[in-house]
Amino acid sequence: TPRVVCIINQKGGVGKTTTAVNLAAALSQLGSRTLLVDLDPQANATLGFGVQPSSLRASLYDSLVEDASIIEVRVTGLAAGVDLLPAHGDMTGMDVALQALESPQTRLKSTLADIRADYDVILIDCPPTLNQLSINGLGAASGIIIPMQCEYYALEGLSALLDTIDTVRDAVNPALEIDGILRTMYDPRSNLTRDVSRQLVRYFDRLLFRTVIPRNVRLAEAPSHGEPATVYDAKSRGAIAYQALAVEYRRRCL
Amino acid sequence: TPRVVCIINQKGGVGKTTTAVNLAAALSQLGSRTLLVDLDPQANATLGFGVQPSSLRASLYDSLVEDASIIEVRVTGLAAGVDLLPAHGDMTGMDVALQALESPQTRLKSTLADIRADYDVILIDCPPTLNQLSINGLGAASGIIIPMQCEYYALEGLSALLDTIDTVRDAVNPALEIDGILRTMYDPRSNLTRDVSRQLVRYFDRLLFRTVIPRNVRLAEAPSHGEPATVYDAKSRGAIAYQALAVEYRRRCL
Ligand SMILES: Nc1ncnc2c1ncn2[C@@H]1O[C@H](COP(=O)(O)OP(=O)(O)OP(=O)(O)O)[C@@H](O)[C@H]1O
Ligand SMILES: Nc1ncnc2c1ncn2[C@@H]1O[C@H](COP(=O)(O)OP(=O)(O)OP(=O)(O)O)[C@@H](O)[C@H]1O
Ligand SMILES: [Mg+2]
Ligand SMILES: [Mg+2]
Repeated sequence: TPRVVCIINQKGGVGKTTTAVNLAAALSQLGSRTLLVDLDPQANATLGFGVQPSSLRASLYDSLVEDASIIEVRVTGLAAGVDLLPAHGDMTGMDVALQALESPQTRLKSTLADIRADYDVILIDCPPTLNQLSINGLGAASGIIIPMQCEYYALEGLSALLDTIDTVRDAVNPALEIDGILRTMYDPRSNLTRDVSRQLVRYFDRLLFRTVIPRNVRLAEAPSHGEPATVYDAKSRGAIAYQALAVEYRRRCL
Repeated sequence: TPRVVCIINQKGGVGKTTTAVNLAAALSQLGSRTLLVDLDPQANATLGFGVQPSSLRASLYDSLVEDASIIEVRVTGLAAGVDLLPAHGDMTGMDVALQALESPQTRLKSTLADIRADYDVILIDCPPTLNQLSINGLGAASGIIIPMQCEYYALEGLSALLDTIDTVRDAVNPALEIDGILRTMYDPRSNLTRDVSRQLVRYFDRLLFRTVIPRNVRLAEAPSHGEPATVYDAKSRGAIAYQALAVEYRRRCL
């Protein structure tokens, strides 16, 4: 039975999608059967694998709200052997649509039931907001990865995120645990980055992944080629860091 | 009567809050009476002026949902003479609370009615999602500033944002217009940044502000001191760029 992991942080632009796409690819390249779920209406994780949302027959919206078969929605044959449940812009108004359904918070969990046995790990990329979509992600998951840019606003938002996780654990999903906090876009020359990182080590040392993702332009370039950086430029510092994270993640959590 | 401007982009981490805080301060320093409205439950614009959300008697939540007087919520006496309508974490579940009210999409517009005459310009910092809070912002505004990081995912999200703006203009607020697209965190040494910027010039030249905000660490450091960069380090490249933007904005839109 697979480990289902939510990649979440309501702070925008901290590297959630870049982590979801590259960790999924790196885990798959190490032999873990991997599914990536794109819960963000921006559909960035979908684009990161070169899939244009407008070209799809069906998206996650259809299986979460309209009960379309998850097998019809799943995209296979992608880079690094990762399978994908793609997102679509029509998920933008999803909160209201979900509220009208029975047990709105666990739709994703029941949707995944048909295919979960095919995988060793399922990664869920979340939108930058604590809404019904991200609650669905937390409801379906057993683990959580929190990407963290080492800057002031991101640090300030961390305690609100940890409170939300506690609330969901108590109300919806008692099995939920934090697999780790991942430092992203790390620039060792910046005092701010080092200061914030020192605070993370002081208050959250046990939760921090030892792997730190450096700022590396190849990670930002890869999506325009429709491939994870671990495929587009496997020798780049960014790709190597995500490969190291995959090794650490398998050892620590799988 | 003031110009009310929404600073919006559903792509996360593109510099919305940094633009709202620093442009508000720079406009106020040039003599425009300025109000900053923080519509994001992360309350980053509130933190950017050194105000701790937990220490407040009331927040925007109280006036939007509970009809508390806007005068009680407003914070004055801040850096650079900017007034603030602060946010609070309890705004996270706002979408559901707003839906239950009469005319949910124009609550902000009617809330601002009592104090708008005190100002020349009102800036609204929006959350990284197209939900009821950001629709409220668009419903109250006459202008829009779109901060844009020159990277692939941000560029891909632009057309979805422009569609949403068209929808709100047709359904809720016919006066809505785009004041400009602002290139942020611009790194001239990066091919990706220059490529994306060239595409913006090709397709959106008329909408682009001539001022470009460089990547400058002082902009990221200033919030931890509770001040805009135009106050914390007025001679820094980031602060100078926002002062130039304020001059361009006054000439072009006020
Ligand atoms: N380590 C890195 N080095 C350089 N660029 C990076 C790195 N990680 C991410 N990026 C780039 O920074 C931007 C933000 O990253 P990304 O989109 O993955 O964040 P996110 O948290 O998913 O954003 P959102 O909140 O909008 O979902 C993207 O343009 C991405 O390509
Ligand atoms: N020009 C810049 N140079 C360097 N750092 C910057 C610049 N602009 C913003 N930052 C930093 O980048 C991070 C993201 O910026 P900011 O929080 O303003 O974006 P946002 O769009 O408001 O994010 P969100 O989507 O979470 O609301 C912050 O840590 C900020 O301090
Ligand atoms: Mg993302
Ligand atoms: Mg912000």
